Amino acid sequence: APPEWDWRSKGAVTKVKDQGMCGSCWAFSVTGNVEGQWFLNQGTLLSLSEQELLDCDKMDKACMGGLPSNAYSAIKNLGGLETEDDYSYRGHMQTCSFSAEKAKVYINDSVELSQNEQKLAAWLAKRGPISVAINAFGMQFYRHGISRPLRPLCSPWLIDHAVLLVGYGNRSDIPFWAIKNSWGTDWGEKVSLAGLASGPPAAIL
Amino acid sequence: VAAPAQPQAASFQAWGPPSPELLAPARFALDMFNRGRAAGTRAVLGLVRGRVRRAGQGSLYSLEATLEEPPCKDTTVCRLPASKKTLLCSFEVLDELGKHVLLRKDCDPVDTKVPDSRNETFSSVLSLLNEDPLPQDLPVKMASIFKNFVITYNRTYESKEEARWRLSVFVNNMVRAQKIQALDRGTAQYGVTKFSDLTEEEFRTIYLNPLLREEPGNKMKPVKSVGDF
Repeated sequence: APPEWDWRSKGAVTKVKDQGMCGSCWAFSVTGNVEGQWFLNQGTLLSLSEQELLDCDKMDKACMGGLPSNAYSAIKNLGGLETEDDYSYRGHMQTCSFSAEKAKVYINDSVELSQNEQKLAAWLAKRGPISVAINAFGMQFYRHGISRPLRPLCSPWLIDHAVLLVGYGNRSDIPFWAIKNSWGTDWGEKVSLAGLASGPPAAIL
Repeated sequence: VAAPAQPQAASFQAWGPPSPELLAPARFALDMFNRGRAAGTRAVLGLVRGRVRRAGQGSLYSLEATLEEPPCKDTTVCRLPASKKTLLCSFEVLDELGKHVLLRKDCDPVDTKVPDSRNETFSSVLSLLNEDPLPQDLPVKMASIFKNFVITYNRTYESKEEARWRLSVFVNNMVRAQKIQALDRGTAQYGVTKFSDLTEEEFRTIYLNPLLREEPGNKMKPVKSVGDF
């Protein structure tokens, strides 16, 4: 893997979105991953619909939570994703109004990546942003910087929030993953990226 | 008698030589402070006060100590000769099964404590929380920070009771944020965010996704390698 990487400055990441008062992080993590894949494979960055997943993904529970792995199979079964503009976000579940004719993107399959961080970094740099789930410990009060909780807090039993890995690197020898969250633009670290006068805020883990 | 389920919060002991209970963590903190210092340049422990909070098999010591730094005449150690100096330090030491971990060290020459410029109001107020007795103007300071929060994030509350409740949640969250700060080993800054008036339960219920922990979900094929399409 290259020493650092950031898809935000390579056009593969849409602006930060806001899930509102709804446990729909899983939908934003998945659309972010598919947005990146569509950009890298088709050359177009489209902002895709989370509301479609809230309404039409019957395996998951909309604002009560969901799993990315279910969401990928729902996207396959539905026949694709509409854009954010065509099927805009409401922040609560409604009747499914997906229309296959309006789907702008589709996926063939989904895979599970290694949990080895070196392999993840290599995959991210070559293949695009990755949907991951983390422990949101401390994120309620996170303002900026590299967050490194004590190891016991990184237990898989405490996973409770899905986000998008958009890059990695290190600052003064502290390695970090850059994550794109879905809590709106008034949360997290605002960064200025090459090419983006003021980049979308993202947290740094 | 079984230990109580909730962590015990002992009150701050008065300044004085370290009490037997505080001696071990105080000495550990001093050793950490002196690590790497040559003989003759090490600081000496002065007065100590502090409190201990117990939870499970661990104890968290919040200490304040004065350290006496010896005069420094050796130009290879300090560029300018320095007379004897007293430092006021605050330490947080975690003791788990006899193993000490220094969670926080904060030392300044006496009377020149400089607040954290980036998060000034937050840390200076929190140090107020640690004072004993609480200063009279603490409510005023808290209220002004809370007011800034309400204006910044355009909060509205249905009633005065609701506002008062939210203020108490806000204050409690500031203490929680400081604890998280103390536990963090990176460069992250924790403090006031748009979620600062939500209880942990509210935040977890509204914004987080417990399903991620509970259900395995649809099984996906593992990717073989980076090159695997």
